[in-house]
Amino acid sequence: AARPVTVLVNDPVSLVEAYKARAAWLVEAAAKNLQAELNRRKNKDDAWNVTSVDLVRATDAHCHYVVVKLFTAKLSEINNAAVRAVMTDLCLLFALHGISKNAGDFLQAGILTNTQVNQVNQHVKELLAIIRPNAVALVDAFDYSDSYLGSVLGRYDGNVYETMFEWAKKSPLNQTEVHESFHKYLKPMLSKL
Amino acid sequence: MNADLRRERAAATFQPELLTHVLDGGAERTRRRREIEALIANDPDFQHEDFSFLSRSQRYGQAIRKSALMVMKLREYGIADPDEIYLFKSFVHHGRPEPLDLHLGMFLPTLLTQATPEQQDRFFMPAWNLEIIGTYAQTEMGHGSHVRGLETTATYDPATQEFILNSPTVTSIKWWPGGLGKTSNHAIVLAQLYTLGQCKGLHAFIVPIRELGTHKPLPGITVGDIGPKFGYDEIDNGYLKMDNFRIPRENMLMKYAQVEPDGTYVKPLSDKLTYGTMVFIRAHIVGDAARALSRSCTIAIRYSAVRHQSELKAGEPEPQVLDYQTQQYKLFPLLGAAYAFHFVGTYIRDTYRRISADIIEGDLSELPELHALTAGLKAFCSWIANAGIEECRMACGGHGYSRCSGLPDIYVTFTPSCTYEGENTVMMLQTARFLIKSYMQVGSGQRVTGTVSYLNDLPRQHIQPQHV
Repeated sequence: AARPVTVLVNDPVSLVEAYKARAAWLVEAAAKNLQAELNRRKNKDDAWNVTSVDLVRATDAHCHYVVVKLFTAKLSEINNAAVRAVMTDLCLLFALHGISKNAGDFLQAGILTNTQVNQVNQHVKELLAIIRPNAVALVDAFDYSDSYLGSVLGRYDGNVYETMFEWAKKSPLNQTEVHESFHKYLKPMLSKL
Repeated sequence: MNADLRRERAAATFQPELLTHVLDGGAERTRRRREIEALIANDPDFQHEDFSFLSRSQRYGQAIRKSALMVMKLREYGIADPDEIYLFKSFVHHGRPEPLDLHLGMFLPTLLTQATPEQQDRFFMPAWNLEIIGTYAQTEMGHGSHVRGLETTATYDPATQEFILNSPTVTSIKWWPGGLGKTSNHAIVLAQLYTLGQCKGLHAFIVPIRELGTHKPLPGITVGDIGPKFGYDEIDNGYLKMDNFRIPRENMLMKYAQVEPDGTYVKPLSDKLTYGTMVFIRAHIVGDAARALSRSCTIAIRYSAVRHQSELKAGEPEPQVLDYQTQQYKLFPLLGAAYAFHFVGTYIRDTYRRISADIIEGDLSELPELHALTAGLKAFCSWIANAGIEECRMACGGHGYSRCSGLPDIYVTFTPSCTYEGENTVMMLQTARFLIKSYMQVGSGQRVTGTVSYLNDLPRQHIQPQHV
C-alpha cells in the first residue's frame, strides 16, 4: 500500500514528515547501494568504503530529521502565544531553508514536486521579512552579558564605534607614539637613501 | 543606547525575557544563572587584561590563575551541582577553554563512571581537591578517531602485579590532551591491554605523570606542551611518552573489565562502555555548538542593526544592513539553527543522563542508539555551527576580521570540536553503521525503536509527491 507524504509548507509537523521521508529514502538508498557493492565485490570493507559517501548523506539526513523534529516538538511546550508564534516562524524558516538547500533529495525521492520546491523557496523569503522585526529581540533572548559575549560589535548598547576606537588604543603597538623599530630600522635605512 | 537598537527592541512582538526562560528551562534557572554570573562579574579577583593583547604564555598564565581561583571560590560559595559548576566555569573564562577543562570534564567523570568504589575512594577526593590534576590521554600522534588503532601498550606482569606502560613508536606518543603539557600530574591513559600473552583491546589506566609536590615528570615519563595552535591559547595541550613505566594493577579502571591478580581477564558487559566518557563529551558538544552559534548570531545581528551601508533606494539615507534580504538570508537560518541546536543539546544531555542511569542498573539496551545519536548529532551540529560562525564573521564586513568583534576567538575555540572526540566524517559513518543495522533488522522482520523507528514503515512506504 502506498503511503504518500503530503507536505504543507506552513506546518512544522508536516515538514518533520517530509524530513522523515527523506531520511528513510536515503538510508534505504545507501543500504541498497551497499548491498549491490557487496554482491559485486564480496569484500565487506571495500564495499563499505565505496558506499561511504552515500552513508554519510544518509546520516546527515537522519540527523537533520532528528533536529527538525526536536525543534518542532519544543514549540508545543511554549505557553506564551507571542513567543510561540515567533518561534514557530523561526522553526519553519530553519526547516524550509534545509529543504531548499537539499531540494535535490526531496525531488529525487518524490517527496516534493518542482512546484512545491518553488513554494518552499518563496516561503523562505517571506519568512525572512516576517522574522526581521524580531531579529534583535531573538538574539537578546540568549541573554549573553557583554562580558561573556566579548564583542565590541555585539555590545548590548550598540555603542560600537566609540568602543572600537578605545579598544584599538590599547594595542601594545600604541604604547609609544613612535615605535622603537623606527629608530632601529627605518631611520638608518632612510639616512642611507 | 544606540538609537537603532532601541527602536528594534521597541518594535519586537514578544518579550525576550520569556524566551530566555524557555532556553534556561524556567524562570528560576534564569535567576540562578544570572546570580552566578554576578558573583564573578563583581569579584575583582577575576578581572584581567583583554586577552587579545596578551601572548600565548600570558594567556595560559592568566587562565591557570583564574582556574585555581575558581576552584577556591566554588568551595567558598558552596557550588557543587555539576550544571552550576559548568556555568561558573564558563563565566569565569568567558566561554573560553581553560587548563582544567579535561580535569573537570573528563578526568572526574571517568572516575565516577569507570572506577570501582575502591578506586573512587583512592582517587576521587584527591582529584576533587586538586591534589591530583588529571587529563584524558587517548589520541596519539599517529592515531585519532579510530581508537582500535591506538598503539600504546599496557602489559600486565603477574609477578609484580603491575602494568608496564609503553609508547612503542613515535606515532604512539600521546598528543593533544588538554592540560597534559604543564598542568596535570595524572592522566587517564587509553592503552592496548596485554595479559597472559594476549591482547584484550583498549582499556583505561590511571597513570601518575608528575611527582606530587615538585611537579617534576616521573622517571620513564616524557611530557610537555605541543606548541601554538589555531586557537586554544589558554590550554597546554600536551605530549606524553612512556618508557617501561610501571603502575599498580589497581590503577586499571576496573568497574567493567578487570584483570585479576594472576592475570586472568574478565570481560566487560559491552566494549562500548570503555568509551562512555567520549559519549558524554559528544553529547556536550551539541550544546557547545548552540552556544557558539548563538553568540555569533548575537554579534552579527546586533551589528547588522547598528551598521548602515550603501543605498536600497536612490537618494535615501543608508539603510541598516539588516534590511538587506541577502543579509537576512545569511543570518536568520543560522539563528534558527542556534535555537534548534539548543533544544537538541538539552535533549541529548537529558537522554545521556537517562541512559547512563539505566546502564548503572545493568540495562544496556539503549547504549547502541545513544552511541550512534551522539556521534551523528555531534558531527551534524558542529559542522553547521563551524561554517555558521564564519558566515557571521563575514556578515560583519571588515570589522568581523578584528579580534574585537569576538568572532575570530569564537571560531578558533569552537572549530576543534569538528575533530576532537571523533572526527566528524568518522562520526557520521559510525551513525551510518547503526542506521544500516537497523534497516537490516527491519528487513528481517524485526521492529526497531527510538529515532530510527521510521524505518519500520519502509517496506510499506512508496513516497509519492502530493500537491499542496
